[in-house]
Amino acid sequence: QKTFVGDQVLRAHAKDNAQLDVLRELEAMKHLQVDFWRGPSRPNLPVDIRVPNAVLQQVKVFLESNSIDYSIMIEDVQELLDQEHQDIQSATL
Amino acid sequence: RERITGSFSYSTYHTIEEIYSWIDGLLLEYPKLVSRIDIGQSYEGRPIYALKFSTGGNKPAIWIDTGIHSREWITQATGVWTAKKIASSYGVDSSLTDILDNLDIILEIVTNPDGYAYTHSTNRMWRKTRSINAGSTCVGVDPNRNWNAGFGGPGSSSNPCSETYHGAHPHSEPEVYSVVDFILAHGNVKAMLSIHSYSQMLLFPYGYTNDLAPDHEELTELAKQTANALASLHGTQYTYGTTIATIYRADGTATDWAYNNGIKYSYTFELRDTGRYGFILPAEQIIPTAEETWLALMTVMEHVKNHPY
Repeated sequence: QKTFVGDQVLRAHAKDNAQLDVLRELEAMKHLQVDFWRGPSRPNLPVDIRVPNAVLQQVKVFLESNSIDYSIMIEDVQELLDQEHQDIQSATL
Repeated sequence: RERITGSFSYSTYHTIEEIYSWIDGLLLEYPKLVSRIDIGQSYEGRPIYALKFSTGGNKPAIWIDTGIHSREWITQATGVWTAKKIASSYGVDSSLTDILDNLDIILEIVTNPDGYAYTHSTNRMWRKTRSINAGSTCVGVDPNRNWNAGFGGPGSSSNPCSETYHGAHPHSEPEVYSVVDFILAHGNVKAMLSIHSYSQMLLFPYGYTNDLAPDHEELTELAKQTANALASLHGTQYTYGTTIATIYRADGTATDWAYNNGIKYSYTFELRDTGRYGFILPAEQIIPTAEETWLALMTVMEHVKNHPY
């Protein structure tokens, strides 16, 4: 089973089309295995990116070096999934 | 058997086996209204079911599907709640009764069964189908880029490892061609409502072109009414518009295919989230989400009933 321990979901805000293009570059970097939950579309819409724990620093540095504002939407994806799993099990019982 | 749907917890997420078993219970509970149509099999051989809510005769129909992207769990859960709501409201709620006296409703709760099973067993974040791609180690096709409407354009990916991989050819996925075959054979579907999450949006054709649909004004006005109805319960705010103008270019989508095949009222819903949880929307939000979505669905369905074409 695939786990998501330490993975975070970052919410990025692109100010303009140039920053959207930078986010599209990030999407194309397949080796990072980032997962765009909400893709770069328009400057006024947030972009949500699930980032594997192993490349968190790399991705944050990439965003910061391109002056793209971001916040952490989900601190640890696995924690939420564990909670979800527990809820399902107790409902089943 | 009646106790099955009565005691079923609508406020939790369920496996595909639980949902399919619950469907059996619903059929027994409402045998005169609800029937199950086996419209095909998934790539891994799971049955694909559509529930038909009908008071008899061959009426024009409204098609609703949930869960084409498997990780969007709130959509399958909303589909289950909605099915029960339709069945239990007939003869009780005058608006819904009037709709069902004039139209059939066909609801596909688990549109991507393999993907959904995979999210429960192996990878909660799986979006695509589970078909094997020749020449690639990456599995699955995005079933909402696989329709024959602008297929293969830049609003989808030709890379099998991408989440928006369009597949080898239009309707390559059994999960897609089962729906296509059913709707074309039916021949009298008047609305197609494809339910996704998250982002809180109501989208309509087109996604693959900036051209406006001939019915653009009517679709926009109905979207506005629908978003207002949805917001009236819990204040959930939706944006609405064409897919390409509201979110981004998307090629090969279900609603564009539906519209191009004569189904005027073609919409994609993007259900809650407020942006705190994404695809891991807490189960406590299932019922509020389904309740507000119901108001939106009723708005569209009433419009379809009142505007035959």
